[in-house]
Amino acid sequence: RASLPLVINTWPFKDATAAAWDALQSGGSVLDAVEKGCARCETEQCDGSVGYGGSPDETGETTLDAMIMNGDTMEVGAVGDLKRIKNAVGVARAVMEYTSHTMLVGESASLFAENMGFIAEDLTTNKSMNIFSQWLKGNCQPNYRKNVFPDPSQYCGPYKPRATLQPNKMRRHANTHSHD
Amino acid sequence: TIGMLAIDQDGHVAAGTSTNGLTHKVPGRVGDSPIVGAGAYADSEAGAAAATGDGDVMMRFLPSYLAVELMRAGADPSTACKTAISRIKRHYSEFFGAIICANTTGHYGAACNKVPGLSQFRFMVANTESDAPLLKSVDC
Repeated sequence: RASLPLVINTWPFKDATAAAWDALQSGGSVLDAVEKGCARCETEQCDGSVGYGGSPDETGETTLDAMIMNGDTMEVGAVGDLKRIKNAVGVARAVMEYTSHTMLVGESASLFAENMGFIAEDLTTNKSMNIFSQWLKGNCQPNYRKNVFPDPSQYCGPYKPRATLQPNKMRRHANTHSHD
Repeated sequence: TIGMLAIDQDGHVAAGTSTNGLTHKVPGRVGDSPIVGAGAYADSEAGAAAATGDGDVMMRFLPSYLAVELMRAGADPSTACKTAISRIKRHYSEFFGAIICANTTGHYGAACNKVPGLSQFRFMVANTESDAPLLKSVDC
């Protein structure tokens, strides 16, 4: 049986569902519901795959990606490779509401966020630092490099491009603990 | 990653995502989550969808956009989700990924690709059927 209103979200992030549902029930818009639901996961660092202190990159930095879309107007706000700002989905909504762009990325997206009043803070935690240091100790495995030397399946970088490209036989590393 | 869809009783639809992406990614790498039509897509005339998984692969097939367009053409949400997953599977049989779909009547569905470590995909639903959010799951 179908019924409206409806909130649905990936993974068993129950607090996020509840936050979105409460937003709807207290008269908020569907945009408010999605923003509040996703922001709850950013705050709670849902299973380490959302928000600050997770998924450090090859330099140990945590960066965030987020988007929000209004199905009535087809407007979209998105941020990619966002640094130093915890509320990524809030910045995505700011892109939608304070620019006529769709997506801002990287350091410039962070400066835009600061100009719009978002607080700049360190997204690194002891946990993400520990993940990073263990990775370095394990010869930087796994990584997402290919056709470079030294052999990325054995060694850390820095890497240089190989003269010849090998056929794409790369084993993919996304899993329950590391995914988008 | 969280992907979320919301539809109110007047049929307004929104979608959103938030993630910290792949662990040990190359600096500068952006996944599928913020890419419209890949991480999520919403159209109040058809419904919404949101995806999660190996974003480097999934974004190439715009699974959320495909699922919404299939629902616009009359597919139920479960079928739309399954079709979006099988489109990727045709090229990357071992990809790690899942998708949730909802149409404007409040029907919803989900689908996932069965790989080691993902045989069942769990997701959350809140509607007037119950006071508290419900944990749902689909077999991959």
